[in-house]
Amino acid sequence: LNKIIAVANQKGGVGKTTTVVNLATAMAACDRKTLIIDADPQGNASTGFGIKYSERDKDLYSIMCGKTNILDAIKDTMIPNLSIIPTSPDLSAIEQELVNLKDREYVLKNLIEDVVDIYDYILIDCPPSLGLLTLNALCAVKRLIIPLQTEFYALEGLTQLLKTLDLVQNNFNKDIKLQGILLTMYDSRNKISEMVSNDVKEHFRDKVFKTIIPRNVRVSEAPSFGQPVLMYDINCPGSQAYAALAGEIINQEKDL
Amino acid sequence: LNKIIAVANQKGGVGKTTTVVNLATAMAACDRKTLIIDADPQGNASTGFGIKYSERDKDLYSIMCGKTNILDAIKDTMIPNLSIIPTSPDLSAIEQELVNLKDREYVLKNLIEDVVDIYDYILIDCPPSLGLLTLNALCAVKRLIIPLQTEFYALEGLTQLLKTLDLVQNNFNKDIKLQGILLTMYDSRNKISEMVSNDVKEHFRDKVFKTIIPRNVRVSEAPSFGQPVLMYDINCPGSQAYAALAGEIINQEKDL
Ligand SMILES: Nc1ncnc2c1ncn2[C@@H]1O[C@H](COP(=O)(O)OP(=O)(O)OP(=O)(O)O)[C@@H](O)[C@H]1O
Ligand SMILES: Nc1ncnc2c1ncn2[C@@H]1O[C@H](COP(=O)(O)OP(=O)(O)OP(=O)(O)O)[C@@H](O)[C@H]1O
Ligand SMILES: [Mg+2]
Ligand SMILES: [Mg+2]
Repeated sequence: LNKIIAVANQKGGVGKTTTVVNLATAMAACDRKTLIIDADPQGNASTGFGIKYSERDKDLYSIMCGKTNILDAIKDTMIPNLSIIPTSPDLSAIEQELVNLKDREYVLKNLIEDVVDIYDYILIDCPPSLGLLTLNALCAVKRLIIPLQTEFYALEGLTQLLKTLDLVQNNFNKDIKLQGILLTMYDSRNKISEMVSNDVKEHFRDKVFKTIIPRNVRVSEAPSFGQPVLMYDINCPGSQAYAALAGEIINQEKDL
Repeated sequence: LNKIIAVANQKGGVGKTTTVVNLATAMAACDRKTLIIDADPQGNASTGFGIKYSERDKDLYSIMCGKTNILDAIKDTMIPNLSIIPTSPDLSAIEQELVNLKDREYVLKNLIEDVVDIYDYILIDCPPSLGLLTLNALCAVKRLIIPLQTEFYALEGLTQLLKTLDLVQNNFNKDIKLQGILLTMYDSRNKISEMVSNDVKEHFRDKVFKTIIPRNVRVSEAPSFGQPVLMYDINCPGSQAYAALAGEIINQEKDL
């Protein structure tokens, strides 16, 4: 099973959470049993499904510090075939708590061993940093998706992130591969969007998903209703793009 | 001198770097001698002034680990009255290196003691996390500016950040105060923008800057030319807003 995927980029606000929430929803709609793990202390992915703070007592933090069994923390969402392990701000304490542990990079990997066979896909949302939480996610997965906002500053971090991927591949997790670079918030009226996406396609060729996620206001409205955009407005350009992305990834699966 | 200001928010992509680069430029244009400290390993603020990687050998990392004297790392920008201490990806190693140091929260504060009297304003750009680098910035400053993107997910982190501010005030730096919450990327066509800004104004009243930064494509184009937007296009709505913000802050100074 190579369908454990981390969605990571240390650049902030590039669409990591939006991609996890909506790609997972589209996968579930294609009858793939899918689990989201919210590994960002901000808990935005949990909020994207309307999970209240009072409902996050059994969360990733309580699993990683051994208080809760992973099976007890898995919550259903309103989407059939889609479950989530939520997160609360407590998770920001985990980095300090793990720092002197022997196998601190593999805590998450060891925990999800128990649930790997239940799901077709597992998607992990990462915080905007290359700290221990993101490292835990990169050590637990087989694939990495890098959302890349089509803005100038976002290009800067890409080299650093790919170096980190190499480092992880050579020292911690030899199975991890780049699933692809996903261009997000593409705005055809903004000449920078075109410049950045041409640049990335030239350098990374077939490593860039054919699907491009357009900037679409409906995408940013959906979380305030606690819904993925595919549920909030299935016909909008954002939903169509995420559905196409799911199709592209599922088809890549067939080639493996 | 209370004009050392951190610009921080653990939510990613909310306009921290854009605010530091352009607010500092507007302050310098009002004849305030200003220094930017780039404390984000991504080094976006340094890129915003066109500083090449090859020119960042003397950077914040080399100062914090004692290899370089702070005065040797200060670089002029193309803007009169405005200097910058640049950053390179090396800085991401500092958190590991400081973790066992006794006064690890005060490394930055102790370093900038030597330059505080040279400048009217010092602005520190923070990474999108509440780790040791941001903590160092919060312990070194008298004021905090919180850029808040007018988007739903961005509201989530605000409570957490204000709790952290309280924690820092009570345990590390009794002088720090909130200078204000800055609404950024406001788009009047997006009903979420209005919802979020009304919400924030209701809760935080006079703690919210009157100046609102509109979403303006010229702002995101400027970094690709290595220029602040006030230099790239002084007449655009983004430049006008950052100039108005500088005026608002300088006027607040008079009331102190
Ligand atoms: N295609 C899109 N069109 C319009 N808005 C979008 C789109 N994708 C994401 N957004 C909005 O942009 C903001 C940033 O996206 P998101 O929070 O998913 O990024 P992130 O990388 O997870 O951020 P962080 O680094 O803080 O974790 C959010 O407010 C989101 O609603
Ligand atoms: N007012 C604005 N109008 C349009 N685009 C903007 C505006 N402010 C910032 N941007 C763009 O939005 C993106 C995010 O802004 P910026 O990088 O300054 O945020 P940040 O909070 O520093 O991100 P990080 O969390 O990664 O440090 C950048 O590509 C920037 O050019
Ligand atoms: Mg996120
Ligand atoms: Mg930044």
